[in-house]
Amino acid sequence: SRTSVGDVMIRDVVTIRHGSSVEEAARIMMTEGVTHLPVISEEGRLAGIVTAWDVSKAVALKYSQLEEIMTRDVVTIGLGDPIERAAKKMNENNISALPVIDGEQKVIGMITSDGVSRLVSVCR
Amino acid sequence: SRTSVGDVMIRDVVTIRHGSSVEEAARIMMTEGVTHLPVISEEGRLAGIVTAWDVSKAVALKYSQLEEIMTRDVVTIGLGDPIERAAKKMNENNISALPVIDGEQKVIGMITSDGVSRLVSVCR
Ligand SMILES: C[S@@+](CC[C@H](N)C(=O)[O-])C[C@H]1O[C@@H](n2cnc3c(N)ncnc32)[C@H](O)[C@@H]1O
Ligand SMILES: C[S@@+](CC[C@H](N)C(=O)[O-])C[C@H]1O[C@@H](n2cnc3c(N)ncnc32)[C@H](O)[C@@H]1O
Repeated sequence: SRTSVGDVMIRDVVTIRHGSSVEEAARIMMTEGVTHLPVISEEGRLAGIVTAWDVSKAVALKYSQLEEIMTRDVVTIGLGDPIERAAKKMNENNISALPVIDGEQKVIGMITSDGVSRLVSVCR
Repeated sequence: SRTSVGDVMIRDVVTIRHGSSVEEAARIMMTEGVTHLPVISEEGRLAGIVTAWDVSKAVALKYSQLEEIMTRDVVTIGLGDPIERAAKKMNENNISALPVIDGEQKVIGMITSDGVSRLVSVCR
């Protein structure tokens, strides 16, 4: 299909600052109703990602700092990439969200398996 | 399309017993790599659902019992329902998983937006 990541992605991405606590991440997820937070460095670049699953892991292992649970090596996608490529990347890595980044590692959007699944509910 | 819920659902569903703690839910999600746990009563019937998002909420609000965070009114789907109906139900309720139940409220499978998204990565 000719649907691109830019057609489906969330544009107002909720993020968290590098160096925050697990409790802060939990509070943001609760108030914003989101399960994935890109972690942003002081210069405004993508530094990692933390999800509700990571917060849950912190409960099991009694961790309190974001550093201890965030994933640094983030799988991302480009604005112009076809939606099938995003779905494939999420499936291959067993993840449910991909930050969309520009040429300077800045987060310009987020695509989730929820967003891709919604396409199926309207197109077939 | 003629893809049914039964064609795509997870059959080995990881669940949790009613009356468990938040920490127990977190431990199961970590070791099993899942983010959604149907809560099962002593008679083996669906009593609720708890997700990594709920565990994250428990961190923000300092809750420790499953009772305090689980959702009792569960949105479910039938084995023979078309996949589009599952995608629509998840989208309308802003949820990422639906337990598949039989006529006696027993959980026989689980369909997730990840599973639906995977269809897009292979079929289009
Ligand atoms: C393996 S997934 C399983 C649970 C669920 N599918 C999810 O995405 O949260 C959980 C792990 O994937 C990581 N993760 C989520 N999105 C990611 C992404 N775009 N790039 C790298 N890691 C990611 C999280 O930090 C977490 O440690
Ligand atoms: C509104 S969703 C938002 C986060 C994410 N999309 C998810 O599904 O976890 C989170 C809430 O939905 C609830 N939930 C998840 N799956 C559900 C289902 N099949 N039926 C009813 N509630 C569900 C969870 O218990 C949690 O309180």
